[in-house]
Amino acid sequence: MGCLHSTAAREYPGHENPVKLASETAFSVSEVEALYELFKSISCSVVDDGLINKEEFQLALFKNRKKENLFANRIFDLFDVKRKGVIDFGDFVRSLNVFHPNASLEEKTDFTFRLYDMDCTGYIERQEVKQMLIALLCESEMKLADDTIEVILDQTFEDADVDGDGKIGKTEWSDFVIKNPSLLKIMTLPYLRDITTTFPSFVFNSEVDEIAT
Amino acid sequence: KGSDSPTIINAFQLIGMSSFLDLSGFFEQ
Repeated sequence: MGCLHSTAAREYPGHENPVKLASETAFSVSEVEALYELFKSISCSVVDDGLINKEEFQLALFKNRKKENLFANRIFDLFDVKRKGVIDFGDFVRSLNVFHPNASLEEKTDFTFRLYDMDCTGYIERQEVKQMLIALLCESEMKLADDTIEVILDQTFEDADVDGDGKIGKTEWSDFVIKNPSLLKIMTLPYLRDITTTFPSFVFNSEVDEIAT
Repeated sequence: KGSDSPTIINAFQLIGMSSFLDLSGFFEQ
């Protein structure tokens, strides 16, 4: 958790207080302030309204605002916690927090479940997995025979869909992830542990005095 | 800590290879 001994945190009009955000995440106050610098630069890249829209999100991630992709859209939707079509600073920090090395496995497991439950039915369905698999194959220009794709899906559901109802529920997903921990690898960005030294380009001098524990 | 189940590669391992799930780009402003 962010640890703070301070009397003077910055305020960002229209955005959540960095001390509050630090108290709810693994980021320290100065790291939240550094993330605000990053957020500012992304949120003004197309429309300077203090919010990140989908175009700005894609531009920041891929340096290409036209790069439509199934996964990129889904990640944006998950960052857009308030379902407003834009990401505000609080959404941005809390969503990135899930990728922090110190975030709990439960949070990471839940995020991946929602990522793959594209239709928000409460289940990861075979058709969704197939759609994502095909998207991945197209992206990487890998070619697999249709039969091979079905075999992979059969095997995946045999392993994960324990009750055999043709879809993967949340508990089934948790159990599957415990048996296959590498599935959460995409959910940890190691450099979030110390963003202020790893990415000095968007760090400024914090007004907050912090003592790490 | 367990290692992954010794089955053939599962669909989610493949899906996790998507570059669109890598958020590193955010920090390369």
